[in-house]
Amino acid sequence: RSAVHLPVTPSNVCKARRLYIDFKDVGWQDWIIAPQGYMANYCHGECPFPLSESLNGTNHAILQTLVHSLDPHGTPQPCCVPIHLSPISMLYYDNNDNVVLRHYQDMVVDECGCR
Amino acid sequence: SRVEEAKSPERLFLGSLGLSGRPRPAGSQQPGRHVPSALWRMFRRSEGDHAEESDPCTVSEYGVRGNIIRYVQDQGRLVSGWSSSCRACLEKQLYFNMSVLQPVELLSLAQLEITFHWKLLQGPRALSVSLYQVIRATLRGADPQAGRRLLLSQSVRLQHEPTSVAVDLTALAEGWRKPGRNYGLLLELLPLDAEPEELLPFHPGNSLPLEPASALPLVQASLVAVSLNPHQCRSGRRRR
Repeated sequence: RSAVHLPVTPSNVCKARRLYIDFKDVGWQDWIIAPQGYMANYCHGECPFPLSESLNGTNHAILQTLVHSLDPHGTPQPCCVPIHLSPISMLYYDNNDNVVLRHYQDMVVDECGCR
Repeated sequence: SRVEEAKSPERLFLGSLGLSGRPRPAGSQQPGRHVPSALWRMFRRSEGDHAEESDPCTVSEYGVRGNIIRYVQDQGRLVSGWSSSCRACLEKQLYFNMSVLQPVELLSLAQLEITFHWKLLQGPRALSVSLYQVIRATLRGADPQAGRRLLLSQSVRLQHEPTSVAVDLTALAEGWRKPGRNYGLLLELLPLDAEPEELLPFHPGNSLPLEPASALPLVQASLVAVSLNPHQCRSGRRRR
């Protein structure tokens, strides 16, 4: 079978998008002392064939895009997912009135890739 | 109904953050509570320009591994006036609930910080500070010395600003995590360079040569507990 090439505009390609999470929006502003929100970001976009290097695809993802191009209905494109995340610190009161500073890993999406 | 729908994933997420549920709103905290300046400094440093170079699972201020820093509040009561073993002493019970740490957490450091809030009416003064571990509950009438072990004895010069003392209690606090093993601490304070009649301020109802700052407790104690949740601190990651 011949490969099906679907047009993908650059704006549709998998990449990190800006997302600011305001703790007020999730109703946590009353117990989180700081920060009031943070730039969490998210991954969105397509992983088209052929995968370019900038899409950080695994060997598996490269093959999956190839199979997808041959059989778009039977095999989905690889997923656009976070491949590098970083931590943030949060300062809050716990239920025992203690003040807690805690570092949380994997809170900010720095980089996305096709997996 | 959307609120109810959101609660289940919220619980999952809070659980992954090490919380059993939403903590009480900060607005309901006791009056006079504040975020210790040291914690603010650590928080700001973690947000700073050089934060990427530091390890989020090491607390450089204390030189220990950890991703959680708690200021555990003292729940002990002030036994104002005469101590059972020292008539001129001020006696304060200290109690820190270490069950707030999750079993999975590894305690790296427990540092007791005692701050004395006194204004001085005349000249510099010194306090003799004795800190005891309460080993077991003593019965009424029993020798109060028998149920306690001396941890610290030192004199502290009172300044015109709050004076602090720090004591490493890591090993002791680790023991407090076991159920039924925490009888707390006892703090005894004795003014060293005061005449006997000047010691009366510690007895309720007398004049106050050492005037307490009105809005603050005489003695404020916090236990800084640094712990590491190994599930939340994988190696080889760099912070943002």
